[in-house]
Amino acid sequence: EFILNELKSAMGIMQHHDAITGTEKQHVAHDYERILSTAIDDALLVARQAFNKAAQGDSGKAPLFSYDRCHFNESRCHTSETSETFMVTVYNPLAWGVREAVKLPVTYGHYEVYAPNGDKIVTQLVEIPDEVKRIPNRRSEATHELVFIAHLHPLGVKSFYVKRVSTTKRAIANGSYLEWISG
Amino acid sequence: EGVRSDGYLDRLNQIADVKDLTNLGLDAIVDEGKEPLWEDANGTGAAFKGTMKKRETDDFKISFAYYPGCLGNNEVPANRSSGAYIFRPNSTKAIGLNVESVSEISGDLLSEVRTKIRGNVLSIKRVYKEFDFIEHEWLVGPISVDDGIGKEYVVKYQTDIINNGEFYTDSNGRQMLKRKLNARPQWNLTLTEPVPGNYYPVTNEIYIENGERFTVLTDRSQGGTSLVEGEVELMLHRRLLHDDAFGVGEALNETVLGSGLVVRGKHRILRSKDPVEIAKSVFQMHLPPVVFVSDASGLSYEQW
Repeated sequence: EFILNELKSAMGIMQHHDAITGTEKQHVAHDYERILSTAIDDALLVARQAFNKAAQGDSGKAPLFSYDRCHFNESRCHTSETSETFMVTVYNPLAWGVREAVKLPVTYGHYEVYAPNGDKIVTQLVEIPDEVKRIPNRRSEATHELVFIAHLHPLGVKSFYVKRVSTTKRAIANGSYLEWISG
Repeated sequence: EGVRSDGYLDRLNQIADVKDLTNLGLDAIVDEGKEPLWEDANGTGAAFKGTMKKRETDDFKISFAYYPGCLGNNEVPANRSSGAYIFRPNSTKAIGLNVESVSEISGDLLSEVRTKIRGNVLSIKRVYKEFDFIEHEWLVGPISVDDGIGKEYVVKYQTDIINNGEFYTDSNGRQMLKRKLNARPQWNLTLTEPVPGNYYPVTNEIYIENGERFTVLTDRSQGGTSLVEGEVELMLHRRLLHDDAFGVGEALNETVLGSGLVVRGKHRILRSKDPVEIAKSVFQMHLPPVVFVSDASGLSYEQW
């Protein structure tokens, strides 16, 4: 509870009109980033414990999964970029069913994604634009985004299994790439 | 593959030929070469045109521009600088940004057109096979201020809708309010700032209508307006070099590693008039699914 209170407290501070609009001094902006970032990192502890508890049941075994913080706004995620197999857990906070595109930063390769019922689902590998790769201070090996559509129940959680199959196959990115370069 | 040219007309013809390669509901993203794919004449900015097979009326252009920031000594309102609190361009006409290159991606789930635009702007217009909306992903920055001029970047959606100077924005996420160009409902208005005086807060949604409707949903609060008939304009990013004397005491000039910030976001474009569908889309923009990624090394598919 005290960990979640830290995030609640940080979110309270972020309601200030300067934090919302960005009219604070620069050093205050950096302080807001520090407060919020620390609170989010700490709150992930709770998510890790909750998911491991759900995954293990009463077996009492050591934790199976670690949940790292992904930076989807920069198309980077250490786990999906470096792991041969990883799990994607998606929670729908809305009270109605939604379909949403999930995009996972990955390195070039061939991937298979399995839905909770065990079926392999359709995916598409889309190259990350150079402009994103050049974002200052972005540290990532990701070259592509693996896209699939998640069908989510109201307030539901679904788990997808992703497996990297090959790294050498040519023409893995399914889809046509056409480029025109201006004179 | 292999379709390249340096010539403008060649390019148009080739793009028209290429349309069959798109295997989604996106009807070629170009319109059979009847209209220019992009235009850069008159400094009005770069644009490309899109049509969707499902809805023939999904026809609009996207262009980008920037307003140069005003510079003054802040002693009287007429000398106010554009700054953190104040949007005050030194011109009523935004400076258009031309297209540098266009590329297209098409696959099993989505098709997209990526337009690289002068001034560090990337525009991606995306259509999903499963969804009815058009997604416009934009990436702006770092904004160059090497010329000593602060800049405020906007995106313009140009449609054929005759909206008679009227547009609608949400009231801090509550009801939609009608806005009228150069007018206020309660008093006679004379605007000294014709552009900012017509800007309104857009927390979720801005739309224009006249029989048909063109709605843009934002993923964050932005400023928006409709200065030209059939057009929706939203401000995306700002980098300014002077304080506006409203208290912050600094110019809005944030940097990372010495260069300006890059902002990346999405707009969702809807043509539906169904209020339930639109309201749901608004919620889905603001409360998207939460995605956790965890390493599963040592966990086989069977074990999972």
